[in-house]
Amino acid sequence: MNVFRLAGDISHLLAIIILLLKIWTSRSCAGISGKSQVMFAITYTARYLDLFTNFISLYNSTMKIIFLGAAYATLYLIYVRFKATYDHNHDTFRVEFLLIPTVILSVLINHDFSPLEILWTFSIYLESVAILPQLFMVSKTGEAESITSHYLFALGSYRALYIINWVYRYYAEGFYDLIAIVAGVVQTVLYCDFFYLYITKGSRANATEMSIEA
Amino acid sequence: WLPKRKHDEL
Repeated sequence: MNVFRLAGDISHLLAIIILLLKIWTSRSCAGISGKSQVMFAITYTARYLDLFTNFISLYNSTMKIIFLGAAYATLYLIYVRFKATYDHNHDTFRVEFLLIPTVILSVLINHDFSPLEILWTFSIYLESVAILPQLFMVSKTGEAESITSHYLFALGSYRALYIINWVYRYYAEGFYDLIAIVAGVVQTVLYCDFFYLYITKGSRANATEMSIEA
Repeated sequence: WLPKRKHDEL
C-alpha cells in the first residue's frame, strides 16, 4: 500500500458517499445515470469475486464489501426507492456498445485464460468506460448539480491517483500491470474535459451549475 | 504471455 493508492481509495469512497448522500438527502436521482451505476455494480461484482477465495488484507476485504454494498444500495435508490425521479429520457446511452467490446477484449487480452482472471479483466475494461453514460447524460441535460460535479470530480480523481500509484510501484517494487494501467489512463482521460470545466468553474461567470457543452 | 499475478489492488 502507498499513499497514492490510499488517497485514490479514499477519493473513490468519498465519491460513492457523495452520490448516496445526494440521492438520499434530495430524495431524487435526477441528473444521475442509472446505466453508469449498473455498470459500476457489474464492475465490482466481476472484480471482487475473489473476496472469499483470495484474502489480501482486512483493509482490502473491508473496502471490497463497502464498494459492493454501496453500488447495490445506489441501484436500489435509483431503480426502486426513488424510481419516480429517475430521468429515463436523458439516460439513453447504448450500454451494449460498452458491454460487448469489453467482453470481447477481456477474452482476447488478459493475463490468464481462467474464468476469474477474465472476469477481473472484464471489470477493469468496463470500469474504464462505465462513466460514459453519466458524462453523456450531463452533456445532454447541459448541466449537472454542483453535488453531482463533486461526485464526478472525486470519482475521476480516484483512478488518476491510481496512475500515480502505478508509477510509484513500478519504481519502488518493479511491479506493473499493463492492463490496469492502460485502462486506468483511458478512464482518466475521459474525465479531462470534465476536470477542465470543474476546475475553471470558479472563474467562469454565473457558473452556478456545471455546464458541459455537448 | 502477460505475467500472471495476484491482484492486490481494489
